[in-house]
Amino acid sequence: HTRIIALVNQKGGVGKTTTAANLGACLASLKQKTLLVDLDPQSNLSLHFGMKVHKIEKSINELLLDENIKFKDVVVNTGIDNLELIPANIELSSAEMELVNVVGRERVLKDVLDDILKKNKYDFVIIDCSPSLGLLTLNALTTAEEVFIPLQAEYFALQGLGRLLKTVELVKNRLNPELELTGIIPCMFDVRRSLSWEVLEKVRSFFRESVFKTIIRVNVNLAEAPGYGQSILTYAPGSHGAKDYLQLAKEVIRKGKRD
Amino acid sequence: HTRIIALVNQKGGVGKTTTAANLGACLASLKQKTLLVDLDPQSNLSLHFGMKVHKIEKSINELLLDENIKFKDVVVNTGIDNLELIPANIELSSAEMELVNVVGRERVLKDVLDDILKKNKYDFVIIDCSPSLGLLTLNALTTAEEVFIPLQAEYFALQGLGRLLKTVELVKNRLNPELELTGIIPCMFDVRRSLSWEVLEKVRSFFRESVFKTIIRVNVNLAEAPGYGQSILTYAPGSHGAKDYLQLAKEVIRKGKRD
Ligand SMILES: Nc1ncnc2c1ncn2[C@@H]1O[C@H](COP(=O)(O)OP(=O)(O)OP(=O)(O)O)[C@@H](O)[C@H]1O
Ligand SMILES: Nc1ncnc2c1ncn2[C@@H]1O[C@H](COP(=O)(O)OP(=O)(O)OP(=O)(O)O)[C@@H](O)[C@H]1O
Ligand SMILES: [Mg+2]
Ligand SMILES: [Mg+2]
Repeated sequence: HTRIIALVNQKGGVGKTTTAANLGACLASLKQKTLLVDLDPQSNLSLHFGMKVHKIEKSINELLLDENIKFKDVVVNTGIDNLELIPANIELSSAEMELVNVVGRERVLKDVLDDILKKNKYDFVIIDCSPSLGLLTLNALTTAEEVFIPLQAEYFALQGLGRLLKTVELVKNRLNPELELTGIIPCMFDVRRSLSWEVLEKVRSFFRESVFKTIIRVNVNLAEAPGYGQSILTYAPGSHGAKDYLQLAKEVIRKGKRD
Repeated sequence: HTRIIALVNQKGGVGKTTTAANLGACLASLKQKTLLVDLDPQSNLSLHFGMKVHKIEKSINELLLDENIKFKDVVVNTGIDNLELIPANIELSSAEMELVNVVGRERVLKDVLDDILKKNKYDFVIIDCSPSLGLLTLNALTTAEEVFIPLQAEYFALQGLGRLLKTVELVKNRLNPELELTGIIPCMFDVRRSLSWEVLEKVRSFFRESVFKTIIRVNVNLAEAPGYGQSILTYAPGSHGAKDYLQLAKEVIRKGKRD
C-alpha cells in the first residue's frame, strides 16, 4: 500500500521543501520507491534537484489542467535510485486561479494521482506545498492519507498551528476521511537556543506521540546542498543533516500511519 | 510627504514581519510617525505586538470590504510612541477570495489608504505581506510607492528574486507608475557562513545601490521578542538586532525614495 504524505505548514520558511527533498532521498536510499510531487509555484523542490524550471514545458500544472498530458510526459529522474519527481514551474500559480471555478476543485490532484498509482508502484508519495492554505494545498490534503507538519521551533510557527489543524480537520470531515496527522517534525532546530527547547517542550506536551522523536538540527550543509542540485546524502553524507534525515526516514517507516 | 513601503517576498520565512515590526519601531524612535499595516492572514505582525487576533472584531479585512467601517474603528496602539497598527486576523484569508470578482480588485487598499492619509499625517506607512504574490500582495504593490525586499542570503531566496522583480515591473507598468524598488535588505544574515557572503556578493554585484548597506544579522533576541509582544528596542535594546534595525532605519531616512 502506497503511503501518500503531504508536507504542510502555511508559515513560511520552516523546512517543508528541505524535508521533502531529503526525507525523499533517505527513504529512497532505504529501498523505498518514492515519488516527490512539487505543488509549489515557487518550484523550490524542483530547483533542489537542479531542474531548470523555466525550461520545463510539461509539469504538474499541465498534469492537473490538461487531460491529454500523461504522467510519463512529466515525471523526471532525480539522479537518485528509487526517487522520481513531478516538477513544478511558475505556470502553477495560474492553476490556483483556474481551479477556483472547477467542479470538485479540491479533488483534481487526487484523481490524477489515483490514476498514476493504478499503473505505477510506489512505496511513498511526498507532496511539497507552498506556504499557504489555498486551493493547491487543499488538493494536497485531499489527496494525501497522512499529513506531516515541518515546524520551526519559534514563536510565529507555534501561532499558526491551531489554524492548520483546523483546516486538516475540515478536510478530513468534508473531503478526505482517510486523512490523519501522522506527525510534527521539529526542523531547523538550534540546540544552543533556549527558545527552541521551550517551544519544543510546549509542542510535545500538547501533541505527545504526534511529534516525531527525531529532531532535524540546523546544519549549513542542508542550506548549501540545493545550490548544487543535490540531496544531503550526496552533498554531505557524514553531516548532522544527513544523519538527522536518515533517522527521520527510519522513524517514518517504523511509525507507519496512525489509525 | 508620506513614504509608503511594501515589504514583499514570496519566499517564506525571510524576515518580512520581523523587519516590519522592528524597522517600524526604530523609525518611531527617530520621531517618524509610522503606521504599520498587517496584510497577512497569518497576522504575525499583529501577534508581534501582542494582539489577541482571534478576539479582534474589526481589522484590515473589514476596512477593505465594508464601507461603513472607518479607520478609527480599526487602528490600534502598539504601546510605542509614534507607532500605530492596522491589525489583521484570519478573516483576511477570505478577503482574497472575495476580492477576485471586485472591479479594480488590485486598488481596493489604495483607495482605503488614500482616504486615511487625507485626514491623518504619517511620515511612513509600512505594509507587511504574506509569502505569496496573490491579490493581497498586489494590493500592497499598487498602494505603495516603494518596495523593500527582505532577503535571506540562501539559495532558494535568490531563485525567487527574478519573478518578484517581474511582478513589481508589471504592477508599475499597469497599475502604479509611482512604484520603485528602493532596496533589498539582507536579513537573518549569519556572518560565520560562507554561503551567506557568497549570496550577498551575487546580489550586490547584480543590484548595486539597490542593496541596503545595513545587514540584519541573525540574533536570537529578534526571534524571542515577538513571544513577549515587544519590538527589539523594548525587549533587548543593547542587542545586535536592535543596533542593526536602528542602523537600517537611519539608512532608510537618509536614502529616501529612488527616482
Ligand atoms: N535544518 C536546516 N538547517 C539549515 N538550513 C536549513 C534547514 N532546513 C532548511 N534550511 C534552509 O532554510 C531555508 C528555509 O527552508 P525551506 O525552503 O525548506 O522552507 P519552506 O518551508 O519550504 O519555505 P517556503 O515556505 O518558502 O516554501 C532554506 O534556505 C533552506 O535551505
Ligand atoms: N535577524 C533575525 N535573527 C534571528 N531570527 C530571526 C531574524 N529575523 C527573523 N527571525 C525569525 O525567523 C523566523 C522568520 O521570520 P519572519 O516570520 O519575520 O519571516 P517572514 O518572511 O515574515 O515569514 P512569512 O513568509 O511566514 O511571513 C521567525 O521565527 C523570526 O522570529
Ligand atoms: Mg518550500
Ligand atoms: Mg511574515
